[in-house]
This record gives sequence, C-alpha cells and structure tokens, in this order.
Amino acid sequence: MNIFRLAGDMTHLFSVLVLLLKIHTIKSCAGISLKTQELYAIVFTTRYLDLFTTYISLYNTIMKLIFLGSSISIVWYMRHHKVVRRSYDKDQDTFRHYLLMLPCLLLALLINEKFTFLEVMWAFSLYLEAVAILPQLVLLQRTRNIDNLTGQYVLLLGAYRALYVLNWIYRYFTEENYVHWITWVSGIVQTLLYADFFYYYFQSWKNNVKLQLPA
Amino acid sequence: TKDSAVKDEL
Repeated sequence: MNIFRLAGDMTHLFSVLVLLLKIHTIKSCAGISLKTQELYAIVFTTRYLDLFTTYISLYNTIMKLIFLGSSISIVWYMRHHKVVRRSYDKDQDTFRHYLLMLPCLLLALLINEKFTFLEVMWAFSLYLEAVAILPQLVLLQRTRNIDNLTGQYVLLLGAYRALYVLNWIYRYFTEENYVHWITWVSGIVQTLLYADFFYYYFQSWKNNVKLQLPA
Repeated sequence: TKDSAVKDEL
C-alpha cells in the first residue's frame, strides 16, 4: 500500500470520526445532510458485498466493516436518536436524492467490468458515491452558519478523494495490470465536485473569517 | 485482461 492510499483511507476515517464526535458528544447533526448519509450507507452496502466472497487483507476487512457500521449508525442517529434528530435541518435538506439512484443503476447496468450481480453493484456504488456529496453541498450552501466540525468533515472527505486520485496515478506507474477505468472516471468526477468547496474553505481560512458559501 | 485487476481499494 502506498502513502497516498494510506493517507486517503486515514482522512476518510477521520472524516467519519469527526462526524461521530459531533453526533455523540455535541448531540447535534446540524448542517449534516441525512440524504448524503443515506446515500453513503447504500454506497458501502452495495460495494462491500465482496466481504462475503473475497478476502483481501485484515486491514481491508476491518476498514470495510468500519465504513459500513459507521455509515449505517449515522443514519440511525439522525433519524431515530431522540436528541440528535431534533437538530437535523430537515426543511433545508430537500435534495431529492433517490432521483440520483436510478441513473446510477442504469449506468451500472450499461458500463461495468463484467455483467454479474456483484460487478454491477460495484459499478453502481462507484457512480453513486461520485454524486452522493451533492445533497451535503447544497445544504452547506443554504446554511448561513457552517460550524467548524461540519466544515472539517467535508474538507476531510474531499481530501480523501484527492488522495485517492494521487494513489491511482502512483499505482498506474508502479504496478503492472493496474487499470480501473470505472473507478478513475467516477473518482475524478467526485473530486471535481469538491473543488468549489475547497476554494471557499481556503479563502475563509486564509482571511481568518467564518466559512460561508455564496448563495 | 487488464480490467480484471483485484479490487483491493475501499
């Protein structure tokens, strides 16, 4: 495993920890999009079906279980926890996220590495992950005051995606037979979606003012 | 084929 991949996985892990910290200790999910969290739960459930068929490493299995368990428990907290759910910005979080799922499924049926159930689900999870952040970005834009933890959560997620792109470039040049077009294209699309957020985040950091996205 | 590389990423 190269340094970019490890750093990418760690920023992903930290992003989840930041979100769990906000939910568990502050008992708040203000500014967090339930729509995005539901999409992530679906992304990991459909991608990690190979937990039952392929063993890669202990690291791989543990990380998969962490991302599965955390994404499902975050959705549960936001929907059902009696304190946390009250802080959910339901009226602002109106993105019709299920509309993203059908085109992703159709695309997965058309473009996959092999036409089998697991491979179609794998491609679907990649297409869906590419757009899963959209409800969160829309919610951020609508929220007047973005708190630090929410800003850091999205920053860490974006960093994770950018590091994975570096990991692919590194692997392409150092490994033979390492080609994953579906992962690359959907991953690059996903990373580009964060570009705008990055821009405003670093502007606010540089000028030492609170993060606010233009309406 | 090249496309059948192992899916070892998360």
